[in-house]
Amino acid sequence: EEQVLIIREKLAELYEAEQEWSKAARMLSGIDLDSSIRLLDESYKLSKCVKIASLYLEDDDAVNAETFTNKASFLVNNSKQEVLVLQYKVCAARILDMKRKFLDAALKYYEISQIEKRQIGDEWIDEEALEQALTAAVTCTILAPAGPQRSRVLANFYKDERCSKLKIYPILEKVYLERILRKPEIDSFAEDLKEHQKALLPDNFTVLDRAMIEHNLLSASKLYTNISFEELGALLGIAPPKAEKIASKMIYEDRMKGSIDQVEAFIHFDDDKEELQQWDQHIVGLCQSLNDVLDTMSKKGL
Amino acid sequence: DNSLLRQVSSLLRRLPAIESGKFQDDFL
Amino acid sequence: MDIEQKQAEFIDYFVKQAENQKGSSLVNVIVEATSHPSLFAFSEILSVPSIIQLQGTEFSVYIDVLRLFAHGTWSDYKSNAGSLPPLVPSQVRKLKQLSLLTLAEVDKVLPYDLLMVELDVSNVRELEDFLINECMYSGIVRGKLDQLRRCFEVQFAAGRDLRPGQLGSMIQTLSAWLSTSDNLLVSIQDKIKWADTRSELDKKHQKEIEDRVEEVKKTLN
Repeated sequence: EEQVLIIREKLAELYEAEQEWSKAARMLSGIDLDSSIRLLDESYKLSKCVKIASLYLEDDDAVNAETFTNKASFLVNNSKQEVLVLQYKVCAARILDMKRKFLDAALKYYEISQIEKRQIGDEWIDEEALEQALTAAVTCTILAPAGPQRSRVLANFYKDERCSKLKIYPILEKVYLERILRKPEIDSFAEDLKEHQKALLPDNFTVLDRAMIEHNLLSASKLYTNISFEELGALLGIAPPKAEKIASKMIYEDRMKGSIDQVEAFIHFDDDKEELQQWDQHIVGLCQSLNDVLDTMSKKGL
Repeated sequence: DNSLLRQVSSLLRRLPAIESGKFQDDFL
Repeated sequence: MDIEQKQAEFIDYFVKQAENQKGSSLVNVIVEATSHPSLFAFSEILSVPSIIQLQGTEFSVYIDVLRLFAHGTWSDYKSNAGSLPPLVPSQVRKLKQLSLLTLAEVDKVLPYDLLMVELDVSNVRELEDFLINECMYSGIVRGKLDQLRRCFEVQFAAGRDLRPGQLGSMIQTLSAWLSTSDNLLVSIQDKIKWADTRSELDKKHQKEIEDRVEEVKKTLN
């Protein structure tokens, strides 16, 4: 087994040098990590699992990669090798990202981006890598299904002043402010997306399309009391029946409050807050503005 | 002070704070 | 940050520009100010001496432009277009934004038909895109679009420069507010007093009943 292991590692190195990622991964995955004949120590097993997962991810093969990150998940908690743990976390985030579990992926990327150490073992963590992780976190959040959960994560990122320096910040701000995104903004956001983030879904919309349509629909719900499906389709740039379908799904999943009147072909948006609460809020806002005026007057000695 | 006057002018239009029929029902 | 804070720096900038220029170069300052995307207030610039001195010169028409942006509307411009210089697109957009603020002074529910006439817009989509992108997203108004009732409900609208003679009605409104608020506070005090009195009476009544129950119990025993 010893000789086989060495040959496999050598061959895997050669495949990797040839950028034959999946062949390299398959070569390494032939190593019997659970052999009863020869006990391998846990950190060796962990390093192999992480390595194989990373190689599969180079070929966007999330399924095989996940097999090995799952194996690694039983080993990672006892590991003292911070580099390995970090690599494991990156694999896990990328797999969630590729499986389009965008909100989970965003939180993992964000955790990675918050690493304080700049040197782990003999590995240097450069700012650019952390910035990439932060950008990936923001990107995944924007692609996540629009709703209260995503809004909470967006709020965290919007308040993290590191984000204000990212190229993606302008669109993060608009998404956080629940503003309708126009085509030019969406196109510029799409430029930096990975293939799987622009993949075609069964309903012939891409992952990006769905995310943007849902976001714009939720943004429209903050601007409209009600809207016809005709106009909503025009606003979202899609056929009215499609707009109705997406709206009903979001309402059903409690990601947007409203009701659909199919006879009139209208959607009525409900406010999160009860009318009485809104009334209170408007009066509070009015009193605050009045105080601001009085403060300004006293500052100006009027 | 023009800025203050504009702010007061904007304030004056903030009432009534809400007018919807639904509010009347809820308020009642 | 509210609109007044946002535009304060631009007001200062253009006032200084106007103070340091004379004659024809003031025309550029006026055109630049009335085109600036974040400036919706022009009284301060109007009161700069060098601007006032344009009166009676060949550039006095630019004082009319400033006055139009301080108090006027798109309709005003159209009915005086012959005596005013042509406006560039960014000025047209701003004047329409300012027209919305003037409409919002009169009413909090603005019918689409009125808006489409006043803003020279031909269809609902175009009107709503203007209200969303140029008005709500630029922070000069907050509100809700109601397609069923075809109206725009205004919750907040930034204040425009005061027109001459508007101060009196503002003071009237404020004093009406004051007396209404005083009356409101008085009636709230009365209600609180009434509630206290009632609760005292109820407690006393409750006590009497309990005493009666005790008596009856004793008698029975």
